[in-house]
Amino acid sequence: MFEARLTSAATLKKVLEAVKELLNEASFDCSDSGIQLQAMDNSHVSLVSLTLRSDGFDKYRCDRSLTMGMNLASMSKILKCANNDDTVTIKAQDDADTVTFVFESKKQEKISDYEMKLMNLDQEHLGIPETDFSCVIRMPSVEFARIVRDLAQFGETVLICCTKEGVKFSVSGDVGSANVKLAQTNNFDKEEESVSIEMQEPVSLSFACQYLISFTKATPLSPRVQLSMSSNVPLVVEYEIAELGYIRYYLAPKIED
Amino acid sequence: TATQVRLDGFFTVV
Repeated sequence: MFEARLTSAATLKKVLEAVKELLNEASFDCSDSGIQLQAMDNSHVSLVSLTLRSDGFDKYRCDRSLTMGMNLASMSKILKCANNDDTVTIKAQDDADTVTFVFESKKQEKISDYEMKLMNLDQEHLGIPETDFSCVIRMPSVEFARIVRDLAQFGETVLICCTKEGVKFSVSGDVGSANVKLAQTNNFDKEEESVSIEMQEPVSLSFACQYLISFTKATPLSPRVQLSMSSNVPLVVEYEIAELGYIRYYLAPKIED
Repeated sequence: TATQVRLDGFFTVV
């Protein structure tokens, strides 16, 4: 028996919004410790890694580890039927071929359940090596989303250059070029608005704007985002999900011909 | 122009 309950369906809706642009379907691995999802997009350029810890749920029970392959478009249709403040419970029997979502309104006057067929997804698990990153940038997630959206209008590739002074995002295309420089702030009063950089050595890497835009769909999950970069390894874009876990996106760089 | 690299080379299948 598997059962996981969250008092606010809004969180699950935001999690799904954060993954469904990159993935059509995904396996949710459920165990004692929580729910994990790891999948690459179809083109194998980006990878989504989601962890929802069992202690972050209002109720969590997982008698036997199980993998639930879900079509994310179908899951999205179901979650649209929940109000943001509904309690959501995800249920499955051991070895089941369906999963059930139960939505309960705050006053319990409305209870709905939606059963969805599970899929057999033959997804391989990837070992992600631990990396000591040359640069780790922390900034407001809204600011990152804004920069990516603004710059993507002018080109397909963004060059991210990080030094100890700050981080520069640059794009060039048919129209011309655009640069956004963010200096490191020492804004201790408003930590949420600060830009901080931990740098071992400067890094310059190019990435496809289209993927970064997809990653920023996670913005509603967290006020902060962390970008980790080292030369010639994938970028890691991480959003913490308060008291529940995190979503990390890995993006392979673009390399000059 | 820059070429998009795939992730496969960076991670190993476990």
